[in-house]
Amino acid sequence: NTEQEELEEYFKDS
Amino acid sequence: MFEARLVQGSLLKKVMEAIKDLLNEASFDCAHSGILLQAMDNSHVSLVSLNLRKEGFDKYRCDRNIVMGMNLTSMSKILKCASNDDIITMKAQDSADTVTFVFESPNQEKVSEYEMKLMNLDQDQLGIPETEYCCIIKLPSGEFARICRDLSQFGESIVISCTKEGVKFSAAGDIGTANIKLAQTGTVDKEEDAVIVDMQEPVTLTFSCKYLNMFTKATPLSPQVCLSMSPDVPLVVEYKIGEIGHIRYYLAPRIGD
Repeated sequence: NTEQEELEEYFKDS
Repeated sequence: MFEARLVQGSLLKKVMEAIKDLLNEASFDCAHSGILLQAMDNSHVSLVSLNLRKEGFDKYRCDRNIVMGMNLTSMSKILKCASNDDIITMKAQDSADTVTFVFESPNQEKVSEYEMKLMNLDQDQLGIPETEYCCIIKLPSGEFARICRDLSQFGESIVISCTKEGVKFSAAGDIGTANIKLAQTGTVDKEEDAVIVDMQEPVTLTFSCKYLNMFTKATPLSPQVCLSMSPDVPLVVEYKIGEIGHIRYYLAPRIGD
């Protein structure tokens, strides 16, 4: 699921 | 020793209603400054961030930081045993494996104590980046809940489009299409009835109806909700929790709709 990946990436990048 | 006493115990009951459908379990990080909870929902599609400041409690003591992993289904069962006008206290010893909930009736004639086992949760440390949002929309929370509910009859997604004129919510599906436009309000008697749009750039994004509807479970916490949007970053749906803190939900935009 791409939305899941986007969200995880957004919060992990910080 | 950790102890947090809230005269307006109903707020804690409402917080539980606002998170229990999204999270099965979560860690409550208790520190000197207050209580924080940050967790991805069960399907990792949204993130819940809860902040309860110590100043909002009638009594707050936290000698050393503790992380309390709680099963929210169990916690919800326990909080259902509290009446709406009960005073609620949460307390735990520093290295305890249980948390105690104390419910006092306003006249102190009934005092109930419930002890719940804590869990060891291995949760990812997540950081929420500082983001400048292109559009910040404030609207009555009941109105937002109504829009999400009404549009969910049309499709699985809601398109939120914000311009300087106002905000438009749309959905499309087998039965047809739906469009709801809210204009910025002029002067209103009550601040909570206002629709306020603070826009730097117009933004249009698509979100899952199911999740927006789950976020609206927080409606009883606050008469207003704040939506923050920028292209390609998660939407933030924020409800204030009285004077005590806030709950924020983050939801990634739908891709390829």
